[in-house]
Amino acid sequence: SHGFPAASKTQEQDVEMVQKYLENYYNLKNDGDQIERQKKSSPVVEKLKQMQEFFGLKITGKPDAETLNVMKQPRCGVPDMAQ
Amino acid sequence: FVLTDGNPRWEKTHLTYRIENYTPDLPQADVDSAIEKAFQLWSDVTPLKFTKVFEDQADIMISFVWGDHRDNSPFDGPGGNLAHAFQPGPGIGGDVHFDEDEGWTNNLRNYNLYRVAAHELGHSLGLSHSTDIGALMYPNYFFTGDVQLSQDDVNGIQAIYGPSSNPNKPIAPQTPQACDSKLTFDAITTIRGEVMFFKDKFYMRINPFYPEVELNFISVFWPHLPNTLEAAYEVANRDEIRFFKGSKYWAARGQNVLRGYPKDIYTSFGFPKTVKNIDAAVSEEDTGKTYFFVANKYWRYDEYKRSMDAGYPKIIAHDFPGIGHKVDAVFKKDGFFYFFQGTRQYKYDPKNRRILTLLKANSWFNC
Repeated sequence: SHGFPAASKTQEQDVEMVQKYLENYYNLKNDGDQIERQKKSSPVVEKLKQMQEFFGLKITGKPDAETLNVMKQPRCGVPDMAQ
Repeated sequence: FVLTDGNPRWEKTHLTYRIENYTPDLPQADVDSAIEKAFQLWSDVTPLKFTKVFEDQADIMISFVWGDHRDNSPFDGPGGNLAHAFQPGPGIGGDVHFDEDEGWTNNLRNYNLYRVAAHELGHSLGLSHSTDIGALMYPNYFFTGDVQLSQDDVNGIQAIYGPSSNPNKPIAPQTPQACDSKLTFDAITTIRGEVMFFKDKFYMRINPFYPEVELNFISVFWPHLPNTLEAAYEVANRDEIRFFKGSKYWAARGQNVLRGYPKDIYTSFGFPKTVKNIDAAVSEEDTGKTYFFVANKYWRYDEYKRSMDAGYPKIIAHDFPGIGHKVDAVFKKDGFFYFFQGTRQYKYDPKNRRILTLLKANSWFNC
């Protein structure tokens, strides 16, 4: 076998960025569970939906291009959701 | 707007602030000025007064710090997280920290200190982030050249401290709401098959993939255009958009404003000097004729000959029956002209020279 298809470098980076963003600004608890293996109703998906709703994005619970684009924009360090 | 959880506020209206250290990116006087102006924005619309002190503990301590600076909220290097502030309260309460790993500027380059300070002080006074993209308290950094509290910011801070006593408080711009029945437009144009609506410093766009109307700053696409526009039209066969403000205009291909602009409308189109600005414009791809609307008259320009057709200006009411006086905006789609006057929109059939339908200006937004 040529081995399991590896996630592209940028994808891995994006996954880390999404995780960090949600921890910083949406109170995601860091339980080490990465976003890829998330089930439908996982905390990461819920927090992603919260962030998408806040920014008026389509609420998919998935780190789509539009959502990643917003996450990459420079911003204030204060969380969007009360701690 | 959002008030911080627990509604923290300062119980006194006279607050002190101290700048503990200075960024090497700017002259000290520029930092002092940026911070002072940022405080002024908030004191203009509330009973709050701010006094700068130079030693000991002030209510709001302002500093430039790197990385982990022992407040349990480490910075992250260049970009990303630019600054943060703490809600009203003793000790670290109200304090503002700027990430020294950023470049701090006093102009359009990233990141404008005055703009970021104005946002952070909102937190120091008890505001959290707003979902209104036109508000200073929106979490992401946008800088279009001017720093103003939006009505959303004013509503938020006055919910905490009440209004200011000064009678001539500044008028705060309102972020346009797609489904506001009083919505009017400054300019509208087609762009590569889409329609883009312009209002104040914002564009609004119907995006086939999203239910929501997209609203953002014009400067997101065209940072060098003026903050507000008066007319815009597309020359589709040249993939060019032209934006008008006063007697000047800019041409862009996609997001790139073409070199050598702005130009003036007199030299380029042959308008008389009596014309001070264009109200609305639309170009017909099939004929290459562009119609410019100015007050109650209109001109017709030939894009191929690049000259104004003879016999103009003419009276709008004579040649576009029912479209009486001044036109705010106009665009052409699927063979019909859509004229906008205030909150009204007229679907006009140029072949039979008659109005087909009267619509609300925001009928394209599926409210």
